[in-house]
Amino acid sequence: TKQRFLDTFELVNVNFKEIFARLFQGGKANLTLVDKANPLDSGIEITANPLGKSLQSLALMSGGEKAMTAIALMFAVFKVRPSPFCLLDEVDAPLDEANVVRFQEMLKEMAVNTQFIIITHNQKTMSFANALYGITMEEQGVSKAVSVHFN
Amino acid sequence: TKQRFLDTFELVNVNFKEIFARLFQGGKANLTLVDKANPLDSGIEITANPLGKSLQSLALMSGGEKAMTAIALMFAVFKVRPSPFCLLDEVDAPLDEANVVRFQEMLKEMAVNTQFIIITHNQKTMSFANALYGITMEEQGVSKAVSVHFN
Amino acid sequence: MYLKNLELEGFKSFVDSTNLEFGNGFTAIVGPNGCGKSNVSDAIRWVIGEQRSKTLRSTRITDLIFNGSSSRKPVNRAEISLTLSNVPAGIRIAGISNTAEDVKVTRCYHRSGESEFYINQIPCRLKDITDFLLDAGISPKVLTIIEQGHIQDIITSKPEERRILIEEAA
Amino acid sequence: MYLKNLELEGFKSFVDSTNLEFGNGFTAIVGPNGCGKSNVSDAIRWVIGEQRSKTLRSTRITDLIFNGSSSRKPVNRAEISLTLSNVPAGIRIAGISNTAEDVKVTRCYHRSGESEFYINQIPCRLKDITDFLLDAGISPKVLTIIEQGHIQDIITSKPEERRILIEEAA
Ligand SMILES: Nc1ncnc2c1ncn2[C@@H]1O[C@H](COP(=O)(O)OP(=O)(O)OP(=O)(O)O)[C@@H](O)[C@H]1O
Ligand SMILES: Nc1ncnc2c1ncn2[C@@H]1O[C@H](COP(=O)(O)OP(=O)(O)OP(=O)(O)O)[C@@H](O)[C@H]1O
Ligand SMILES: [Mg+2]
Ligand SMILES: [Mg+2]
Repeated sequence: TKQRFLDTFELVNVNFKEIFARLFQGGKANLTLVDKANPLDSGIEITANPLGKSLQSLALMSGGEKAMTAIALMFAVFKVRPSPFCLLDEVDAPLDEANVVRFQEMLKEMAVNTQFIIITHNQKTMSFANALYGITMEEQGVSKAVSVHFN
Repeated sequence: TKQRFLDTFELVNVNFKEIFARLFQGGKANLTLVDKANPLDSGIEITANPLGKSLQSLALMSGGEKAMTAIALMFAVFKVRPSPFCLLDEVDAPLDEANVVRFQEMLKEMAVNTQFIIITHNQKTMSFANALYGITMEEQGVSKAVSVHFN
Repeated sequence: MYLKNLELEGFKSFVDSTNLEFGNGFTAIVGPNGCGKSNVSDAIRWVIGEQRSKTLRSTRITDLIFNGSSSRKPVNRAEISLTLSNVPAGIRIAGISNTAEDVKVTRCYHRSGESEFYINQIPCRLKDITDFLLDAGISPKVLTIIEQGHIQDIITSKPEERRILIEEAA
Repeated sequence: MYLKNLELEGFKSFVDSTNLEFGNGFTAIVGPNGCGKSNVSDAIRWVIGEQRSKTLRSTRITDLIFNGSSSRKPVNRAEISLTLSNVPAGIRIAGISNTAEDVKVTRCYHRSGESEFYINQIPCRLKDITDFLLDAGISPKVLTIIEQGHIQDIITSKPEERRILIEEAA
């Protein structure tokens, strides 16, 4: 299974580079094994460089850049092994409008193999959805759901 | 100075209750001294109950409710001793549109005694501002500022 | 396989019996602050086996049961049922024959402290539920649910934690 | 008293000399993800005396100096100047006579490790800057700057930390 781990790691890494470059319209990203001699026990380091920026630690990235990088890694794993469903709670909160669109366009493609449920306040995100569930509290402290379907 | 601490605490508490009730259109909030016998060394507990909801721990509050409660406490302290200026970085990210408006309307009042600088992606927040500073990166990796003034 | 519906009763702010049906596409859940959206996320995490109170934003397990409002008394039981559709044949389901295509897992907690677990209405243990879900590719450990404010965790986490992602995908 | 302007040079993504002028009202700073808005916040926190690298999102102090881009080489010095206007008379300013109404504090860091501090262009120590700002009601400890993603800290923090808020207000 060491070989299987390495194969999976390589696949996820290839996906990560490609998805990162797409979400950031360029730029380079990489996953590396901390301890190459012992892959099954090794941690995984991430390097990520948005387009035109120099190599620097992840800590310096902006709120929106960190969110997009995390999304890129999540999609990279899903392309190898899609989760049956995936619920995302307000992951679009730190994103500017252009990034919300890039994220949503990619999500629509991933949605072929994974059912996505997204909790959001963002109008743009809502416009990409197939269906909308509204949650309300008409009666104080009591949640109620109203479903709105569209294509 | 023990008396001064207690007086300040009482003032902040009265403000907190009032501002919370305004931001939540009702509801009850309270600050309590953990160790009433030793106020100068005591920690401060917060209880906060949005309108119509039962008494429960702060942990159960929603993302937006926690942000509004934090804003209420911040304003409560500012009413006692206004900071000369205050910079808020994307504090409106978890708020729905109605809460952004309530927050901004209160901020305009507080802005009489405190200069506010708000970093935001939110169109509604921008509409409340007196002036706008746009930051761009036309040249990759290099920040540049463009000022837009309006009343 | 996909999540067909989620039934909630007595769980956090969902005191009344509520049935959320999800199509096999991309659904957005919307509503004002504090109306209960993240509680839906907590419900799914709880029924698929999440045990840690902190990650369900509760300090005690009884925080999961509806504890009243200005117009309602508290109740004494929280119940969540999650139905998966198009379940592949051959997944072990604790000795329950997988004849139907839909599999419903149910988790119940009483204020008195008792827990109940069911698969397709038949009593079972929590382990039976988590074993079945693991075979189906669902677990609290993988990227099934990203909590509010936690999207950055994947990249701020320790290198060892990221290895788990690759292990689960392998 | 208010923040009149902020000058940045060589600080994080602000390699070119930049002067931000803030009116005494309510200013919004906007722009796409990663363009440098929070770097402005870091600049203010740093010049008013923030020492902890972690809160400036850096791992080493040299992270604060512009470290290059695809079109620019790194530079060797970061400098931030903050000008306060309408400074009340009588605030101690390290033996520098407060004749003008504006007080400008400057902090400089060289890649070689040297730091420089100035008040109204006159060299001083960091302590002179922080003492002056403390008298003026500004410090990294009070609610002057709320970092991105940290608004909830006030209510999730320990009870002892909240007491500091009251102490500073008293
Ligand atoms: N056991 C419980 N009984 C009754 N109400 C509860 C219980 N647990 C949580 N709540 C209430 O549920 C509300 C939180 O709901 P939730 O976190 O789902 O909101 P949300 O829709 O995600 O909001 P936001 O957009 O701000 O994130 C809180 O107001 C809380 O008081
Ligand atoms: N020392 C440095 N040299 C060059 N660039 C730097 C340096 N430190 C940080 N940066 C860059 O600054 C950018 C981050 O800027 P900042 O956090 O201000 O963005 P932001 O406008 O707040 O974005 P968001 O809306 O996503 O929060 C990162 O892309 C980072 O690479
Ligand atoms: Mg929520
Ligand atoms: Mg930012």
